[in-house]
Amino acid sequence: RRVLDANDIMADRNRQRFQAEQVFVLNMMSSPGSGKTTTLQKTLARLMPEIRCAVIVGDICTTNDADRLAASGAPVVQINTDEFGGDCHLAAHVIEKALGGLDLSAIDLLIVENIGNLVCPAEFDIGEDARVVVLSVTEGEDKPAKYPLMFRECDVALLNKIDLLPYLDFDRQLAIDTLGEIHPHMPIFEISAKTEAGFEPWLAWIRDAVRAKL
Amino acid sequence: RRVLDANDIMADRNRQRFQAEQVFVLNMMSSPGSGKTTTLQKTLARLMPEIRCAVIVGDICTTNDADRLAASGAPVVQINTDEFGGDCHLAAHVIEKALGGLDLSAIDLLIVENIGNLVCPAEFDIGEDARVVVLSVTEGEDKPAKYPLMFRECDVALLNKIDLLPYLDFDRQLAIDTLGEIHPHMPIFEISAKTEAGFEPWLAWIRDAVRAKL
Ligand SMILES: Nc1nc2c(ncn2[C@@H]2O[C@H](COP(=O)(O)OP(=O)(O)OP(=O)(O)O)[C@@H](O)[C@H]2O)c(=O)[nH]1
Ligand SMILES: Nc1nc2c(ncn2[C@@H]2O[C@H](COP(=O)(O)OP(=O)(O)OP(=O)(O)O)[C@@H](O)[C@H]2O)c(=O)[nH]1
Ligand SMILES: [Mg+2]
Ligand SMILES: [Mg+2]
Repeated sequence: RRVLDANDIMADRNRQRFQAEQVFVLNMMSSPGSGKTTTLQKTLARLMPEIRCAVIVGDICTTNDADRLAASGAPVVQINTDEFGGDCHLAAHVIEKALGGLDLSAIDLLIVENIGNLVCPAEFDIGEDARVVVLSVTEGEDKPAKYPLMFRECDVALLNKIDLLPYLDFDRQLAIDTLGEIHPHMPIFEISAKTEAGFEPWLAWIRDAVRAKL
Repeated sequence: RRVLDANDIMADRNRQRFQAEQVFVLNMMSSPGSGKTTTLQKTLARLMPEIRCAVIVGDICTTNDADRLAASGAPVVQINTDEFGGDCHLAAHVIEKALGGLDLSAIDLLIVENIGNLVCPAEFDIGEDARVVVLSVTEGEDKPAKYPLMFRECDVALLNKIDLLPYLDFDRQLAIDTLGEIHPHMPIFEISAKTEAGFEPWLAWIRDAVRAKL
């Protein structure tokens, strides 16, 4: 895994910089369309201005997500991987480059919205303090069993779009049990990014994590 | 792109074999949980025994999908990529290996359910005759714009889970218009794998495609 070694070195460099600047960095991953951006829009609106937030958002192309997030007032940097080969994940060196667009001394919380992909992003350390995986209940309860690396490598899981549960055949208990087998004691927050149901425990987890680093 | 060259050679070998055995091969791709397996369960039930079907299904791990599909009576081969590195896509050589488990002389239609990933699988020719991308309306109307390669490289799009439209803010016209920009004249079938709404035109497309090859 030569490629990952070079990435690990750069990730550690990023991590040292975040430590020196006292910035808590959260790497957010999921399948395409699980609700990362929608969750971030609502999260930023609830955390700011108490917590000084910024976002780096990765996509193959378009600035759709950055435009949506910029409306929060937080500084946002968009990375488009189609400009350098169409990578399906964010690696540490592209995060390092994106930092050039941010003033880390004015930030408490940097959230990286990774590219929608439930496989490769989990393999790349970018220097983050914690990782959160978003699983939409519309995707089915079997995703943790079928894509275990992502759920093993993340620190927190958000079970999103719970407002749709009345219209789905989603087996919530099986999803929770499977997550528990793959990653014992992983905190799971059941939320709706649309209605903001379940947001308080998720926001409390972020506030605690940011405070612990500052 | 050294890796893809070796893959293209193997894909052509597969394609020649499928031609000699008169098997129409369909490569089905999507994000995780868009409804590939559910769509296939309903599709196989409607096409068999008139059309002799078989399936190769790829996942990182578990045999969940193969078990669900085997109930149709069609021969099913499960590929688990965690046995050889956890690849996020199916390449031509693993399809070639999986063919060892099938009697191609007894098959008219071979469907390959690829690994849930809206990026990498579109880059790997496996020797198929056609490709179909499944987009769930729960993922949002912006996926074609944000993940254009997949939608450009596929021959048909299935807009799935339309039974959920009454509960979503999905902009159907924007999704259709964006698909038209990225891939002019791409056939788009709006379906529900749950209720089988919209299935007839999709089944007719398959029957015509299989008949054209035999
Ligand atoms: N009903 C419902 N819809 C949601 C919720 N969260 C997001 N959505 C919808 O899901 C679709 C995708 O949401 P996004 O926030 O763009 O998803 P994403 O994970 O950022 O997508 P990518 O960045 O492309 O991977 C949009 O149509 C949203 O309106 C939710 O909690 N409930
Ligand atoms: N409401 C509704 N749910 C659907 C439909 N199609 C699939 N589902 C649900 O969506 C979830 C995922 O469906 P699957 O068929 O397993 O999806 P998949 O694309 O094969 O998933 P992977 O193989 O893991 O990528 C399950 O909970 C299904 O019940 C549909 O048309 N309508
Ligand atoms: Mg997004
Ligand atoms: Mg499946």
